[in-house]
Amino acid sequence: YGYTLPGWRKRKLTYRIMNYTPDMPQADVDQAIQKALQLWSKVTPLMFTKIYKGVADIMIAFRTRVHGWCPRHFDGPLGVLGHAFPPGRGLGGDTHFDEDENWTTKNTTGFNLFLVAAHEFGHSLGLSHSNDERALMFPNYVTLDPSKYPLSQDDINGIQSIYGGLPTAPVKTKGTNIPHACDPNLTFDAITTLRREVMFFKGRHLWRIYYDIADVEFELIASFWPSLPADLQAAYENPKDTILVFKDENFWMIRGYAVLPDYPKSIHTLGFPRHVKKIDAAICDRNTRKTYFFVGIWCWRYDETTQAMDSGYPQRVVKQFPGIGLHVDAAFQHKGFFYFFRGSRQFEYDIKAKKINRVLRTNTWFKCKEPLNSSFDIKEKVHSGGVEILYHESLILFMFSILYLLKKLHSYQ
Amino acid sequence: FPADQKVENEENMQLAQAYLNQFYSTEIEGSHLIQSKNRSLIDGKIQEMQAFFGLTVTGKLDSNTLEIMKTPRCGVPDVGQ
Repeated sequence: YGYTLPGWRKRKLTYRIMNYTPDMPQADVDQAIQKALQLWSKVTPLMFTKIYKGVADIMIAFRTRVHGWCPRHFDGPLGVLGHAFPPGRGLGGDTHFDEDENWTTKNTTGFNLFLVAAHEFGHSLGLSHSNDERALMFPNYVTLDPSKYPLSQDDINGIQSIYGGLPTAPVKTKGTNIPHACDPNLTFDAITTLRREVMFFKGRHLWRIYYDIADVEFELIASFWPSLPADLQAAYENPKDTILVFKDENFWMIRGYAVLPDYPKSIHTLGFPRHVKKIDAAICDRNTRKTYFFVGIWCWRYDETTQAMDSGYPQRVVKQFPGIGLHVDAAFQHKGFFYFFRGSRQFEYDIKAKKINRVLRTNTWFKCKEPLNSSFDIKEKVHSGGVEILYHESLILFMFSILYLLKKLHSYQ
Repeated sequence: FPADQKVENEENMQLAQAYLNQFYSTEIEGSHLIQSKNRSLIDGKIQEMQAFFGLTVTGKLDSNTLEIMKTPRCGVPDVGQ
């Protein structure tokens, strides 16, 4: 990496979008610019505020060819895509994009505004080009998998050599707690199926179980989807092989291991009224292709085929699912049953009979030894960041012992 | 029909001159009369560019160098002033 010192002398910077490209909706431009600035603010003490009039530190504009007093010119389609000026007064910090390019945020033809803006803002903050091909500050445009985090270690080292790292914040106890699979008081933030797996979300972690395999894997959410926040609140798999995860008023759409571009989106785009600020749980009934969203004691029903909320909702949860009266933390469907989770209890629900079949501990899916106690009485083996539960190995050993004894008895007879 | 090698080379050289003017600062004039004088300057700038991009430093306009030059990029020079 390369940089110019001293960078900006202040840490709170303003930006203003002077005009918009006709290639994209304005909201998409706003979002691309905001996301691009956030990339840098997440690894430095810098903060960015958008202003709508007057002179901002970073003035952003779409221009063509020779433009105003700018000493650098654009060259029509292709060639130069954008340029930006290092920190300082006047043109300092300003960022221009060549309007003769085709701008987009979709993964189609054209140049991804988010990526180009993120690169140019690197210049606005004082970085020059890097000759590390993996760096965002490499001068040539490279399309990037939208799920991939665009900053390389080289970029982070570069920007932190000017501004330092993030200010040290008091450690949040919740963030450092590692949940235990067999804790009898275990609760979940959200649960979803994903093809032949079930994923149980808790804080920054998740457990994965497979229908056909006994193993339980324990991973950081960020190891699959670095751009997702911790403490998700709801998740479900829709009939189009996509999972949706929710936190506060936002949701993300995930296909396989890629978070789709243009997310997060507001939950209100799904048809929720403005007063709904978060979703507690979600579950899609694969047979009817209807998704139930749980918000407190209310539930909404969403038609996955028409992509709209069903009329007549919200209804009280207890009316829709007799026996499930209070709020729901998480839910998923397996072999025709709905499994609702509240606190440390799990309700196996027969959706045809509309009644609770069984009440279970939350962690029955993790094959913990019974009776459960807080001392975490199963063997856990930690390797490569995962926890493998060895219950089945013990079971197999036990069965072999019985077989051996039977064989001995038989030989004596 | 084979491409006219001479025309192609001239086009490539024009592209390289425009590229080097834009990103490696020193203005290089394109006139035929002073082309030979510029030659070593162009070679030096090509070498600088090849070193920055981790290419084999030859000072010659080979296919890898041209490919990098043709790729869309940021309009900020690679060298600080």
